[in-house]
Amino acid sequence: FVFFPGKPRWSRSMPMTLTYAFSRENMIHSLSMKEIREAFQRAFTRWASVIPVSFVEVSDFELTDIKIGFYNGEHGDGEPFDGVLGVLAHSFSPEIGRLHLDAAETWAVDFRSTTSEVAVDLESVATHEIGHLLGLSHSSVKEAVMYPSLRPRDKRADLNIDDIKGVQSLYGSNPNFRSEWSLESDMSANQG
Amino acid sequence: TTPTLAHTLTQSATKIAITNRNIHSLNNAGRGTKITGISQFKRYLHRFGYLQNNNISFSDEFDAVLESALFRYQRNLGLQVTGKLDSNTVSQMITPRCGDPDTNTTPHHHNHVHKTRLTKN
Repeated sequence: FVFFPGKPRWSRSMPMTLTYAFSRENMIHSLSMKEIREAFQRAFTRWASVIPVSFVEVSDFELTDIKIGFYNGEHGDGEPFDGVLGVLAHSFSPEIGRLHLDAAETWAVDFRSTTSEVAVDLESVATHEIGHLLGLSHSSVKEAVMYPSLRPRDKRADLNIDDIKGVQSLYGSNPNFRSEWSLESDMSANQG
Repeated sequence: TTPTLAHTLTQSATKIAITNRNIHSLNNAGRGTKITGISQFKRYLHRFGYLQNNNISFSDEFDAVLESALFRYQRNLGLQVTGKLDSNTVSQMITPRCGDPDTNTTPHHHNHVHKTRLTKN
């Protein structure tokens, strides 16, 4: 795992709650709002299960910590989107809280309901971008959520041990967190 | 001879335009080779933080700077480190990705992003 230069993180006291909201003006209509909200909810829950940070959706876009929107081309941050495929999304390091997705992509939440060869899994990309918002940069571990690329119709939304160790280095561990990796570690320690 | 890529090359820094029959000429390209279209790989590597260039114009020569950037890119992305535009590397480059640069190679780029956001805020 890799941090951003200077290792920025959200600096509130633990356990912390971060709010997020969707831009009403910058939204896609190929998926329902319910599908989008549920995909993001699952993505946020993954990170919240390993660190003492919780995420709550709010309606006030201006006052929220994390602002989520779908944008086309040039959208004011100097990093224009490039149409179908290429760049899928980008987001910013703590505590900027902006998560932008390319509105031109064929976003999907269930590949069984689309035959498009360029369909991109929204939940996987959301999970990756939330990692950036929390302070993780790109990992060289191909199985990690924070690996920078994702093929169309692929899904990589489950946190890898590399992602978990990285984010826990920034925020500590969720007291309720117990991973398959720690169980394996316990078992081998007991056998030893 | 200078092989020519038989297609219109994209000007986008984030997309690599390539066809199967071009892979061979790129795969054999090494330092000193000139192939039309190499500049798109330089532009891509610059965009994602692997190649420094203040002029933002790129030649089609496979030079030492490109080779060095490829070494870093391949190492960083867990690819076999060849310093060449081999098929695995090109395949990785045409795979959709996150727009954030790979920061551990060029910390200054993200500093720039920080500055931009701070100014806007």
